[in-house]
Amino acid sequence: FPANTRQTEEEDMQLIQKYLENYYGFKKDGESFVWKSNNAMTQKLKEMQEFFGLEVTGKLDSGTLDLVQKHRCGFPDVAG
Amino acid sequence: FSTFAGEPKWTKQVLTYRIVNYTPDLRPADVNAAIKKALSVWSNVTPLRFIKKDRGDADIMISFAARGHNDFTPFDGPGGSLAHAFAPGKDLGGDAHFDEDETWTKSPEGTNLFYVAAHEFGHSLGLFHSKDPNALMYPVYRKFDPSVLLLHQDDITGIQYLYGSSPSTNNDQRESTEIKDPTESKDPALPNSCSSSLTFDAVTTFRGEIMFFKDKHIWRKHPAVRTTDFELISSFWPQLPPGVDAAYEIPQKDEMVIFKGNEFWIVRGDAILPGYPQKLYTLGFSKDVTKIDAAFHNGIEEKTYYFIADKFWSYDERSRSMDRKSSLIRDTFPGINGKIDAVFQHENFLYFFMGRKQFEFDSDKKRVTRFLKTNFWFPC
Repeated sequence: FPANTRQTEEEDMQLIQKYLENYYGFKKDGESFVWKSNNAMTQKLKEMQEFFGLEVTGKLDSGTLDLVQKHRCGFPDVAG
Repeated sequence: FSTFAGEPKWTKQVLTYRIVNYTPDLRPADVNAAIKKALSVWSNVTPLRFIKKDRGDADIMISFAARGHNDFTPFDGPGGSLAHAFAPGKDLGGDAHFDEDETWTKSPEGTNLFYVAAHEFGHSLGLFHSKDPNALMYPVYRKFDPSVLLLHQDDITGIQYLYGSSPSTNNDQRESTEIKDPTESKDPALPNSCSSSLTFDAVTTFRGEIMFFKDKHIWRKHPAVRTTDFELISSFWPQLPPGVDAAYEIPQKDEMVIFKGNEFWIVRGDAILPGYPQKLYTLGFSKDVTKIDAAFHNGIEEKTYYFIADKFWSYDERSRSMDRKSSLIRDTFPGINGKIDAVFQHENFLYFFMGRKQFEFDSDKKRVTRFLKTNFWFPC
């Protein structure tokens, strides 16, 4: 059977959203999240990828996911 | 590197820190050592100096806590966010919080406290996160390698942008001449801070500390700290001659004025302001005044008092005028009779030094309240 990717995608989504809220000042605006190039979350994801020198795709690729799991300082990366 | 918006930084060079509580993961002595070493990472490359306090308030309050801990930024359990710190400022400003849900270690395994603390104190001093993956101020924790220099050039450039560099040569001198307590030194040429016959050339406050001048040395004492630092005057101000006559601080201007013979210098931090020394008469003294014995500045009256033999003059900073004639010391400061060596103001008291004696004078009650030894302020 194909792996039940639905569950992990959901978890990854929550993980990245929490990360962007904590360190990039992302404010969830209520809309259910859909990958659109211009929406707030994608913009914040690009900001994060740019800060860490990752490929700025705006997508939750493996490099980004890997970085989001790492231990870090609790202070934001962008001025609040 | 980057700084916080508005570039908040400490305006003083001597900062206090206090470890409010301890993690059970390490012995308290190991926590003390890790914190002290993490602060020295920054004091080694700037003029900043850190003094540990064991009680009361301090500029940098250090604590361990889990989850919510009254600063609107709760921790997130094991992993994830390890610690955070706040930009320079009052109250929460400068404070550093460590997540108790981590396993704090003093080895490369687990979460190394020294390494994380050094990063957090970068924030406490005004640095934001760096994009340079080799910099200490990079936000992601990397396995601690004790063989690698902790500060990257990016960190040094950032912190020196805010505070300037350490007076490196003096710092070396300071290292070589900084003796915690001269009573331990075997060199007879060094004055003994606990001798009952100790006298001083001059005494003044200085950025929250008290400075005791003697020949070519100074003792530095923070009122809230037991120990004193003993240093060469030249390790701060190489151009200043030894054996000064008097010194006083104008905190509002962050200036200290130092006198020797008929000349005086004005310093700010470890820099002598340009155009000094100048002659005494430029302050308004008659030309026959060739030296002064002692001086202090009263910040409330905005007046500076200059003592010569058994008399004194006062200079009014507001009207920018010197007394036309002198007054007898004992008339204004009853109980202080004769020539004084040094004087300084601490809280609401004046401390007059005359030979081996020190008189505490209450400025409100206008009388001497205590007779003290000259080494009263030292841990003898």
